[in-house]
Amino acid sequence: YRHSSQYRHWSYTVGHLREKRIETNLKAVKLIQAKLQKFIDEQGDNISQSELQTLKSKAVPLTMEEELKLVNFYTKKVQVIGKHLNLPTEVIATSITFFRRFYLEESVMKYDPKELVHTTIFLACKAENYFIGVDSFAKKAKSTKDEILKYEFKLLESLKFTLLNHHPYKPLHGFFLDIQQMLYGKVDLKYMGKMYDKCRRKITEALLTDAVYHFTPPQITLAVLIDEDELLVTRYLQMKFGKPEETVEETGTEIVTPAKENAQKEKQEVKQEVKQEVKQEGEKSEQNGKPEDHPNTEKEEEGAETKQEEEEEEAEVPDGKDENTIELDKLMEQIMACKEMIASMSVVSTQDAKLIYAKNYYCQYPDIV
Amino acid sequence: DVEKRYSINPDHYNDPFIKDLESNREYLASGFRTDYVYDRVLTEAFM
Amino acid sequence: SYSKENKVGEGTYAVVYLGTRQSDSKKIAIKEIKTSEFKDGLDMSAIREVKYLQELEHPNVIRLMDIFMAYNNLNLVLEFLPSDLEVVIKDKSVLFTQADIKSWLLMTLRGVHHCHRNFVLHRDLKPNNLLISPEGIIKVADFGLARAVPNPREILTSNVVTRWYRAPELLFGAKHYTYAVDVWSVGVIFAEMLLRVPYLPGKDDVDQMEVTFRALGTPTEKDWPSVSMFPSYNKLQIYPPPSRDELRNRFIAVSSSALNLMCGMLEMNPGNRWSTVQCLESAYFKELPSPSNPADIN
Repeated sequence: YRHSSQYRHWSYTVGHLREKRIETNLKAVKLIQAKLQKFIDEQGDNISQSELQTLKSKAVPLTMEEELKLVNFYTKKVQVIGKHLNLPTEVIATSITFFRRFYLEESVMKYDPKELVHTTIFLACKAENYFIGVDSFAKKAKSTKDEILKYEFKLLESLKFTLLNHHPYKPLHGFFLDIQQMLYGKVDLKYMGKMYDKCRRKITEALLTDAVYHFTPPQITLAVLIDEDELLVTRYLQMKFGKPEETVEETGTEIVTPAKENAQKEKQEVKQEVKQEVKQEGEKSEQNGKPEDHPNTEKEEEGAETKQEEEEEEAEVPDGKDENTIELDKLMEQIMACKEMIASMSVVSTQDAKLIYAKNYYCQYPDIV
Repeated sequence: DVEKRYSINPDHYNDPFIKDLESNREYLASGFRTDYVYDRVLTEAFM
Repeated sequence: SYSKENKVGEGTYAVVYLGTRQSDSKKIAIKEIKTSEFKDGLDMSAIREVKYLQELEHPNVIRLMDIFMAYNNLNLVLEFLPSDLEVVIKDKSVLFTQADIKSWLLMTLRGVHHCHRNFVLHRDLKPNNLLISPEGIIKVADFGLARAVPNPREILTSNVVTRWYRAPELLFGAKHYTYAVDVWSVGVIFAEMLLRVPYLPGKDDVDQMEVTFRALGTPTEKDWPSVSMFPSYNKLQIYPPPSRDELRNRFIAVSSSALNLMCGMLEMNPGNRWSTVQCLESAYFKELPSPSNPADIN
């Protein structure tokens, strides 16, 4: 994931993301102010004081917060249009992702979000191998070929030419399987199936928030899962990433699933084998003459010991899990923070959006004001 | 990480989405394998 | 930042120039995507090339160094790779050894393995898409037909891979194929390196089946369960698979491990065909001769 363009180009800290938006907004404000000033200068005496006042009160560049509201409002439209066009979930997810990333790099005061909605969905279809010819797409979307293609290049450039997205849906499928494995015989499969469908919908909602810039796809998946069933997912994570003693303490009775039992049996066998081997080694060296016949006997013996220790250590790794390099409490912290961020997503009312859109419109067309 | 943080255990998966494809002749003939699907989604979950 | 010197190639959707990076005078190749030709905006091949090369970084995969827009054209800046395997195979004046072949196959398999472990199917592996750097390193190139491994119920087009390197499941029109199609292509390339002539050169898609099955045997339900459900299966001429001796006669002076590897890659049933990991871990790469050092290959 760290090698992916999504991580390299599109992950930010909260502060960094805010700076980015402020910077994009500032660039556009300067452009708008220059444009307005130029307009006023060009009018010379043709513009009356009251007109000037009106202009200054209506044609006011948007703040970063207003921009973000407008972007969120139109991102929702991207999702709705994608559904209306019956596009696969992942294509809609990519459309949403492209649209939001575009407006990290560009301002709505420079590129009208209305004009990017269809272009974004069209490019997402191509990028996800769900190709629809531009003519039939224009017909379905009630748009025109020129409008759709007008900003395609610009969109690709602002996306820094990164088109491959890792969405949280595949991790959901992965955890769906792994939960069954770790809690084998302990989970109601019908319940899991319902949970799966609900979580898929919640993931799409999560893509409308800034969580996508601050957390990895699997973390978003786990946040959505834990929101759905905290007990089940916490137990799963404890088993998966917790330290063995923790698992027992936390849940009182350690969940011994068949997978675990088998693994425990294997662990015993491994230990036996290792002990057996070391014993045989010892017998062999006795049988075949004095230790000095075997140079580095010390080392070999040692080797055997360290090997045995290693083996034992390996055998110690809790069963059903591989080498665990994840600290459970750190992961839980991340997941809970992600869950909060997704939950704090605010919906923008049409009314609000209209006001902001009008403000932006006046900035674009001062003569109309 | 060389260690994958998961092991694939198809007998433990009740995955209606995939299971019936295993006996679908068109999928079988194409070379479709469920372990490829499991590997893909588990990798995406644990990367 | 870059200069375009001379045009070195032209394809359906791009023109390739030789160039120089101004900052360090490093030679580069610039693939200028023709934008006017494609009525649906950006060409799908360009989208694929950009999408996958941005994610893949490996010594045996061509490196995408930069992308820029100029005069409304999309330009991909790629590392400069002056030759390719097709040139080498065809040029009879170039003598190469078993060790050279082993080295080229090893590098090819490493590049393809990197694509597969990133869940990318290349779908157009052939000698002239295996480019060779000035240091003799083989690099997988041309991702214009690549795609991510599909979701289980997605339907894929079987009209991919240049005909001579097309796997039997694709010849039958399969829609749910896997990494195995790339491994088949590498197997045919391996045979071609040994023979120095194309191994399965069909004149057209129907002839391609004929040539393939005459050389390797017609698959049966026994070795490829469900193969008979493909519509075109019933019209097939039935040929017996070649005996081990027959294969040994075809590929004289190759070791038994080499033959095993080739048979693993050219296994008819895609479900049993070797994966890139099995190929890379095969005995062939562990036995002598060791793969040549790429820089020493003529």
